[in-house]
Amino acid sequence: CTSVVAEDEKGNLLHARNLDFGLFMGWDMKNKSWIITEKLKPLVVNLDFRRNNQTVFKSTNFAGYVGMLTGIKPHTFTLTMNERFTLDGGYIGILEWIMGQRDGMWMSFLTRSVLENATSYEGAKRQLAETKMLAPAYFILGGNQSRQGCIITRSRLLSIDVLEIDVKLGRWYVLETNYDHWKDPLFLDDRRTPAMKCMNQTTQAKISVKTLYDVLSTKPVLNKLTTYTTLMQVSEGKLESYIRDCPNPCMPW
Amino acid sequence: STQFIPPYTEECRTGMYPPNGPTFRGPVSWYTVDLDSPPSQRWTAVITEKKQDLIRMIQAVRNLANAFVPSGKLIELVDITLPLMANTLPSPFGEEIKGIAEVSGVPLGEVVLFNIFYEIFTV
Repeated sequence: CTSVVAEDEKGNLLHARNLDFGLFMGWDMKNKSWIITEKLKPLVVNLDFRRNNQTVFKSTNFAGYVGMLTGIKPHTFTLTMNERFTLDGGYIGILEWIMGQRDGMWMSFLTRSVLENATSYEGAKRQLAETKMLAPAYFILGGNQSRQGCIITRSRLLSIDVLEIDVKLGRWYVLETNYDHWKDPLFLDDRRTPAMKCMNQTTQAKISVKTLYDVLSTKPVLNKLTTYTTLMQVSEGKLESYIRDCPNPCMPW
Repeated sequence: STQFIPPYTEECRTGMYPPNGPTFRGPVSWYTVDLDSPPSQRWTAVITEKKQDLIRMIQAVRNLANAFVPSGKLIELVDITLPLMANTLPSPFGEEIKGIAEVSGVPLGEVVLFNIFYEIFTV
């Protein structure tokens, strides 16, 4: 996965993501594609969660999955999550759960409850940073005013790091793939470098939904695991998603 | 231009929006989830329409599991133990997952597996 929150020169926050999933879950030699990835693509849906006939939040989901991986609380905040791999992983959280220790939150149920109940960027950030979880994760959060964009690097128990947008430091976007931002990504899976190269080439002056889509359409940011691309504009309360393909030659991940 | 050796890094794309061409498979449909309705009924509209796709995706996961454990014991374990897990999930998620299993006809354990896959997959 690749998630990015960017602030344009007018102080608008834009949030975009590629959802990549299905690694090592069966490779279709004939079609040069991942079996599960291809089965997930027809399940991609946009959802408008309503209460009293008012939109509470909107999301892009796989039908049948009740948690959230990509969502927007219109005019308030935007949220995506990317997978994080550590030895202290979800299987430990599941074992604790089975043994009856149930004070942790399942990752996608946490994101769902944040989108449903948080009423501000700061409130959402606090919940995502402080709630004990069953598995580690990266939460990428965008707000509705200048400098409100961050990557929260989570272990099961702690918030290890929060990297914020800081335009004064020249950091007008934050971008996360699936590696801690203070470490180099695995050389076999470096989607961060090409993505940042294209963001820097775009420049803050020209960042928009269109140019974010360009960045997420550039191989290997776009790869054989990419199921959908979502573009979100918090100030307009807008979410749009597109099902993707990656024509050969294309990286398997 | 694309380099023809891995990782096939391209020059930064431009002009890809609005989505078109070989990297664009199609748009995504919108559905409403009514949070005022009972959790077990919230997903009925979505699942009724996506039922076959969900069944195909679950079957692909089953095939994968059976490739690892040809005896079928792994799927059996999922179908026996994970429904118990559904009762331990916080509300409203457990009820929503049961509603999805009901509407789709997919065994409850396999819908639970789909929904906790993130934690399991970190294995």
